Amino acid sequence: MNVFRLAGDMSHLLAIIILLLKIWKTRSCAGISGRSQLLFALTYTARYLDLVTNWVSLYNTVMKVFFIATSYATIYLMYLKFKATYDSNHDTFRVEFLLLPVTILALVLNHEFSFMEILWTFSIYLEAVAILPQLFMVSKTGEAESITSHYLFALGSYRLLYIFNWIWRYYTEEYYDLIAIIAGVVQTVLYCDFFYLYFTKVLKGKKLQLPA
Amino acid sequence: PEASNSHDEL
Repeated sequence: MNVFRLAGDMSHLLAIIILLLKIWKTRSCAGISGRSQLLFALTYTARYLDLVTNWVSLYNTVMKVFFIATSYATIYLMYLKFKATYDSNHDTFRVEFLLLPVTILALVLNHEFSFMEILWTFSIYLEAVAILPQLFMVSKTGEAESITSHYLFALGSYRLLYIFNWIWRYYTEEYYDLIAIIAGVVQTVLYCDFFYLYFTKVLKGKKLQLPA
Repeated sequence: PEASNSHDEL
């Protein structure tokens, strides 16, 4: 464990808590993409099945349980409890265009052709693109609430911090995992224009407005 | 060494 990975996990944790608070406090999931949340739940389910097979640490287990539990809780809130506030008209990104290539890539490009390893690889590739429906929805609605912007900033920062973690681990432990690194870079690059808008607008108190 | 298949990261 290093400071970058811990900061990344905390940023990820913060993002999920911000999202849950936003939905719970405002009793609305307006502006949030349910499709992205479904992809995240699928990502963590596929990646954390090893919860039952191999023990890494208490921290690792607690965080995995938390990420799985909160991803399903978010889906429950969006598709059941506050279903009436779910903006399905703007949440229209074709997720099959993500799932198919990611599945094929996981079958072709992996460290080992085993069930668990392919699930892990699938989850790494899927996580890289899982935010696309959300970013697409923000571009379609042309704006996002500030709280949603903070959620996206924390979520985007998590994998950016992981990149620093991988650099750190490469130089200190000579450890690297190209699949995780390349997917993590792609994932972070997808946030770039959002990060730009976040720093130039949201942090100056303006609403996140995208040029429609 | 390249990553073993036991993934210790979240």
